[in-house]
Amino acid sequence: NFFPNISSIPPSFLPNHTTNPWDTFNKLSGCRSGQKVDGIAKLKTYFHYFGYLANTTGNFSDDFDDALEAAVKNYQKNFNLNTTGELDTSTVNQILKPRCGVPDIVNGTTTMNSGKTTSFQHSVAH
Amino acid sequence: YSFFPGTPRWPSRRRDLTYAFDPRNELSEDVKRVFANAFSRWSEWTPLTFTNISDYSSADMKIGFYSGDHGDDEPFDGVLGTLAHAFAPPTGLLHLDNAETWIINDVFTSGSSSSTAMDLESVAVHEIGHLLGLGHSSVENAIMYPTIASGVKKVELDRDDVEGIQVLYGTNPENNGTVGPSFGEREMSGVARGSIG
Repeated sequence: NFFPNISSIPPSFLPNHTTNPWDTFNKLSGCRSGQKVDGIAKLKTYFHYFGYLANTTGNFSDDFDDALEAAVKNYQKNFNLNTTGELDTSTVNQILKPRCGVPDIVNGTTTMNSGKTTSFQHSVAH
Repeated sequence: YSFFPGTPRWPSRRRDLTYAFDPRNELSEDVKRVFANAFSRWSEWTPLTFTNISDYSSADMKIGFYSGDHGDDEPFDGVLGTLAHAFAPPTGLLHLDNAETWIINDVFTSGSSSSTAMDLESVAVHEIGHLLGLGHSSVENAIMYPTIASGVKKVELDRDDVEGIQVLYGTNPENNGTVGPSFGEREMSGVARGSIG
């Protein structure tokens, strides 16, 4: 489906006729740790695919558990979002964006923001 | 910028790399020209050169458009979602989702999100970064930032991209501006800017 410009795209290719495979994540907006919501398992698959979540069991539950919260926090760090650990609107909007299929975290390591040591971790507390 | 684990890169004896398109795609010259432009974004700042050859099997980098499960355990998911993926050196595979609506000529204006159309050169420049050994970056304006909105054209390397690729391959001896694009220069070019790392 190659087109020289947007105006040359036939109506059958416009948004009303297409769906983003991640659109269902919209309904998870506002979810936080401790909740159980339909669709969380699919979100965990998303985070697993991009390297944020390990899968030790072979499948995922719909529980918003500690591992998912940590994954969300790392994702938020990598994309310069507020590190809340919750699926706030800005985080869900970022997740919905089309993206490269290469994982952000490979074999558990990354030098994106979540893999960097922040300066305050080197400071000495009073 | 980031690198893949182990920092894989093309060996120092191989600076003149070749690429070819999967002949089954029967791509037009217009589409091939988009990739030539995308490769030139990287050769501008490095000693690497890229030549399109017709022999797909012998090319260093192989480019193809595929749908769904296409044999590398990384199936595409239809319109939007994941757009493309590429493998670190020396694998040299660049795959794009055939289901996307690809724009090959038009200059988008930022925010024209009324379409699901994706700019092909923008995605190609990003994936070539992977072919050369770069991972993803948290710098929003970097080419190697993982996401791109529909209807957005983003093809110029950010300073973060240039610094990363020059760690792997050094500078282009024919390019005097070897330190990479500066914040000020990019602002003058009219590219929309956000934060810079």
